[in-house]
This record gives sequence, structure tokens and C-alpha cells, in this order.
Amino acid sequence: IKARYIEAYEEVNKNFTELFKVVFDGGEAYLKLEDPENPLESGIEIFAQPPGKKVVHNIQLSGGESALVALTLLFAILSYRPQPFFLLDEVDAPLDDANIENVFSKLLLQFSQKAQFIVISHNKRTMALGDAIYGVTMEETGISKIVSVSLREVSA
Amino acid sequence: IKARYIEAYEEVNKNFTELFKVVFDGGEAYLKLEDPENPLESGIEIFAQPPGKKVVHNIQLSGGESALVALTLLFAILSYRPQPFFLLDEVDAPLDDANIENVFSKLLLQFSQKAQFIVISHNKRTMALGDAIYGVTMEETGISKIVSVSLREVSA
Amino acid sequence: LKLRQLEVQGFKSFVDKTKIELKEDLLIVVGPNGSGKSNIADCILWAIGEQSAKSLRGAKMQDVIFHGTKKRPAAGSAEVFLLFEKEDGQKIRVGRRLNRNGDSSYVIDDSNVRLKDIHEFCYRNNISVQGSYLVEQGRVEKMLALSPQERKSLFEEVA
Amino acid sequence: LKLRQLEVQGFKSFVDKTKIELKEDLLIVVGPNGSGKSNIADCILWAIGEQSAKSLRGAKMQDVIFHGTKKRPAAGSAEVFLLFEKEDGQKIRVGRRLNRNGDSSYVIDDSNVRLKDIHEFCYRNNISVQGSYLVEQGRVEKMLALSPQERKSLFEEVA
Ligand SMILES: Nc1ncnc2c1ncn2[C@@H]1O[C@H](COP(=O)(O)OP(=O)(O)OP(=O)(O)O)[C@@H](O)[C@H]1O
Ligand SMILES: Nc1ncnc2c1ncn2[C@@H]1O[C@H](COP(=O)(O)OP(=O)(O)OP(=O)(O)O)[C@@H](O)[C@H]1O
Ligand SMILES: [Mg+2]
Ligand SMILES: [Mg+2]
Repeated sequence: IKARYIEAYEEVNKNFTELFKVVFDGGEAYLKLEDPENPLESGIEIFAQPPGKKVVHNIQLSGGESALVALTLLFAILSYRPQPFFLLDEVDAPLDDANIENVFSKLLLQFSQKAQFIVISHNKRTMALGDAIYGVTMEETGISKIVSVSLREVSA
Repeated sequence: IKARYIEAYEEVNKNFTELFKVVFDGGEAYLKLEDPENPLESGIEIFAQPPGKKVVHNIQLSGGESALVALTLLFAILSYRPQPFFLLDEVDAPLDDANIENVFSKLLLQFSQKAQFIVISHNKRTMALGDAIYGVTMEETGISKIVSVSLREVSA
Repeated sequence: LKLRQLEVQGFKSFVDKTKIELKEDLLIVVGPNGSGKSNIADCILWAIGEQSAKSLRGAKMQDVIFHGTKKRPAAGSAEVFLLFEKEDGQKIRVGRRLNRNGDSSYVIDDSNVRLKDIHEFCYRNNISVQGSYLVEQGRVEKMLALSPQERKSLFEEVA
Repeated sequence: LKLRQLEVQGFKSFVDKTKIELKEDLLIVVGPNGSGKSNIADCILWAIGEQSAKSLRGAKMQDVIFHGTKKRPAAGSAEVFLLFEKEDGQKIRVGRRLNRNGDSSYVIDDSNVRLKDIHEFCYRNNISVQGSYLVEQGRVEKMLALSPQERKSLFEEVA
């Protein structure tokens, strides 16, 4: 079971390093153990550096950059261990138009083949990606109702 | 000086209650003292209830609702005590289109007559409100430059 | 495993019985501020065993029960049922109920079960009991903001 | 009081001397993720006396100095000057410098001053020393999230 943890850590690390280069069109990222002498006890840290930049502390990353790094790690974990569904609540809020169109959209389309995604969003581009749109309304104040619109034919 | 604090509290409370009704097109909000017996020592709490809804805890408010309540209080304070400038960094991120167009836009246009506002945004509607747009770019990786475009004639 | 149907009644702003089909793999939830989108995420989180009222934006667990509006009285209880479908077509219904005096029950298909059975269902189906399938509103940077030890326990759950 | 000009050099991603006029009352700052918009807010916060490195997204104060890129070496110091204009037309220049070994200085017009003079300038001009003129990225709900006592100290500053 300890071997499984080490394997998980190394596989996810590999996925994270590769996916980051796709998401950021370059740059470098990897996971590292706080205490390499003690891998089973050690906490896990993230090194993430967008192309051409130097990052001294992760808190220096911008809002949009941090969001993309976090999503990259989430999807790196999914690539290793299948999970049935994800709930993403307004994760595109800090992203600029180019990142929503070129990066986030591609990630969602790719990974929704590996898991079911329920994505809450105010963004028109994100909405256009869905197989279906679920509109939540409050016609009667304080009371929610849901209406769904299927955008694609769903094969049996 | 203690009297000034009480006056500030009451004036801001009055502004907050009135502005909330404009922002939320109804509803009810006010500030209250944690410890009314001890107004000079007491913490200040917020009661904010969108129209027709019942709010038991402020944490139940949605992301967009909380953003609007917080901005309402900020502007209520500005209405009482003039301040030279505000820096708003992506405060419109949680707002839906209708709230940006009908509420946030009106607030910005109204209160930028009382103070200078530097507003960071990814939103096209917000951008359209500005007297000027300052575009930040990183042509050389990791190095920021600013270009400004004035959208209006600035009178002397 | 796929989530195929959501049935909600009395949970936060979903006071009336709401049943929605979730046939697709990429579903976008839209609507005005305050309409109830994040509440849907809370439904799912709650139904599969979330124990922290704070994670559900409340102070105590009963805060998830519809607390009434100007025109409607509070509900006496909340219930959420999730209908899952396995790859072989088998359907599994997972549910939870809670009423105002704190009585709560968990259901898998037609049997009353305990919370640990819900967690067992999660383990068997790779649903994170720590809730790492959820990226909450305003917390997209969470993965980066976690402490190294917290991130480790997430990886342990994955392994 | 209006902010009329910003001069930056060596501060975070603004390594080259940058001088921008701010003639207007409603200025919108735009640009791609990571381009440096929030860094502009940090400039202003820092120049008028922010003491917490954490509030400036760093671990120590020297983290605000341009730390270099793949192609450019780190800068030896950071400086920011804000040019304010009063209603009667009088101009006031407020500045701050910091170099790598920690030497820092504050300037008002042509004189070296101490931090307390910068705070005095803030008090006289209704600029909150607690930084309540700033709503940071991702923290728009801050006013609501503050503890009742924190909110009180904000009101005390206003009064
Ligand atoms: N127990 C409850 N009973 C009734 N209404 C509730 C309850 N808990 C929360 N609400 C209401 O639900 C609404 C918030 O819903 P939610 O957070 O899902 O909105 P949202 O659609 O995600 O909006 P946003 O786009 O602003 O994030 C609030 O107006 C709140 O008053
Ligand atoms: N001391 C420093 N030296 C050099 N670059 C720095 C320094 N501190 C931060 N940066 C860089 O500044 C960039 C972040 O800038 P900033 O936070 O202003 O972006 P932003 O335009 O607000 O983006 P977003 O829209 O994503 O919020 C990061 O890429 C970071 O690496
Ligand atoms: Mg929400
Ligand atoms: Mg930013």
C-alpha cells in the first residue's frame, strides 16, 4: 500500500509535468517532496514556472496563472486515477478570454472524455462547450428551479 | 472623538441601508453592533437580505450576492468620508452579466464622481465604462509594460 | 460510474421536489447570481456524506434545510437522491435525509445504511470522501493553497 | 487629492523605468493573465507604506524587487513614485525605495522622510493606512468576511 502511494505520487508528477507544458505552452513544473528522506511522511510541494518567468514563491503567481496550475494538477490526478465526476464552480472566473478559449476549453473537452463534468459558469465561451446547459432560475423569489437544454444528440 | 465614531457608524449605516435597496432593487440591510450595550467597544456585524429572501447566515449568500453586499458597504463608507482613490482588482469576476450591466456599471459611474477609481477587469462591459483603458502587456516574457488609451476628452 | 439523475426536495433553495436527468458528460450550469447553482454542488456534496456544515456554507447541518422565504414557510426536512449508473448499466441510488430536529438517514437503493456505508460506496467508486472532486466557488487555487501535508493526504486517498 | 502619475522601476515585473499619466477618474486596467495588472495595485500599496510582505504576495519585503527572468538578471532595487495632485493644483510626490540588502527609504517631494511621515500624509488625505481602498483579487467579499472587530477598526479609521 506504501508502494501504491509512491507509484501514485510519481505517476501524477509525470502527468503534471507534461500537462503543464501543454497548458502553459512551455515552462516547467513538478511536484517535490518537502522531505525527500522520508517520502512516506513528507508533505508534497508544487514547483510551477510559466515559460520565461522565474518563480520564487507560488504566491507570486497571478490569479489566472494559479488557477491554471491548480486545474493542471487536478487533471493530472484524473489521468492517473479515474474518478466518476467533477464539480467545477466558476473556475473560469479568473481566466482571460484567450486562456478560456485556448486552454480551459481544450482541457474540458479532453478530460470530459475521462470523467463526467458539472461546470458552473457565467462565461459564454464555456457555456458553448457543453453537451447540455442546465439553467437555474428563481422565478419565485428564493425558490430555485432547473431547466435543461441538450445541445447535442446523446448516443444511447 | 468617540462621538465622531458613533456619528460615522450611524451615517454609514444609513448610507448602507439606502444604497442596498438600490443595488438589490429592494430587500433590506443594515449594520448592527455585536454588543449594543457597549457601542464604543463593540464589533460591527452586517445584516443583508436580498428582496424576498430570508438570510439566516451571511455565508449562505451566493458569491455574486456577497460581492454586491461588500461593494455596497464600501461605497456607503465613501459616501460618508471622502477618500481620494480606490483600487478594485477583478471585483466583477463573480457577477453575472445583468449585475455588471445594471448594477456594477451604475455604481462605478456614480462613485467615480466622488473618488478616483482604478479598476482591474477582464470584462468587456466594465472596460467600456472607463474614461481610459490601461493595457498591461508582457511582450518580453516576465517584463510588464503599460499602454494607455484615453476614451474620452478630459476637460482641463 | 456516471451521475444520471438528481432528486432534491427541501434542500436550500430547492424547496419543491426537483428531478433532473443528467444524461451528458459535460454539463454547464448557468443562471443569475443567487439563483441556486452552487446549491446544486452542495446537494451532491451532501448526499454523498459531507459532514462539515461549514463546507456546505452553514453553521449547523440543519442549515441545509429550506429555511423559508418572505412568502413560504421553512421546510421540515431536506432530502437528496443521486442516481448513479455503472458501466454495465446497473443503477445505484444514494440518498440522504435530514429533518429539523436532527434526525438523519442515509439510503443506498432500498436499504437504510450508515454513513460508513456511504463512504464505502465512495471508496469503491473512486469518489473522494475528502471532496477533492469539487472545486468550490472562489477556491480554484485550492490545490496550490493547500499545505504540503494536506496535499499529501489527498494523494494518499488517490493511491 | 488625485493620483496623477505613477513611476515604477525594479518593482516586480516592472523592471524597466515605467512612467504613466493617470489623468482620468475612472481607469480600467486590462491585460492577459500574468501580465502585471495586480502588480500595479501592489506598487501603489507599497509606495504609500504597506509593511506586510504577505499583503504584497511575498515572503519578505525584498520579494517585491524584480527577481529576474530566464533572460534578465534580478534588479538590485525597487522604487515607486506616486505623483498626487490636490484640488488647488499643488503636486505632492510620494516615493519609496528598497534594495536587496534591505535598505529602504521613503520620500515626500524632495525630502527623505520616515514611514510615520508617509502614514501622516495618508491620514491627512483620507488614505486608509489599513489599505481599505484596495479590494484585492479574489477577495471582493472581504468586507463581509471580516470579523466584527476588524470591521470596527476599519470604521474607527474612517471616523
Ligand atoms: N437553507 C436555505 N434555505 C433557503 N434558501 C437558501 C438556503 N441556503 C441558501 N439559500 C439561498 O440560496 C441562494 C444562494 O444560492 P447559490 O449560492 O447556489 O447561488 P449561485 O447561483 O451559485 O449564485 P452566484 O452566481 O452568485 O454564485 C442565496 O440567495 C441563499 O439565500
Ligand atoms: N519580484 C518579482 N519579479 C519579477 N516578476 C514578478 C515578481 N513578483 C511577481 N512577478 C510576476 O508577476 C506576474 C504576476 O503579475 P500579476 O499578478 O500582476 O498578474 P495579473 O495581470 O494581475 O494577472 P491575472 O489576470 O491572472 O490576475 C507573475 O507571473 C509573477 O511571476
Ligand atoms: Mg455560486
Ligand atoms: Mg491579477
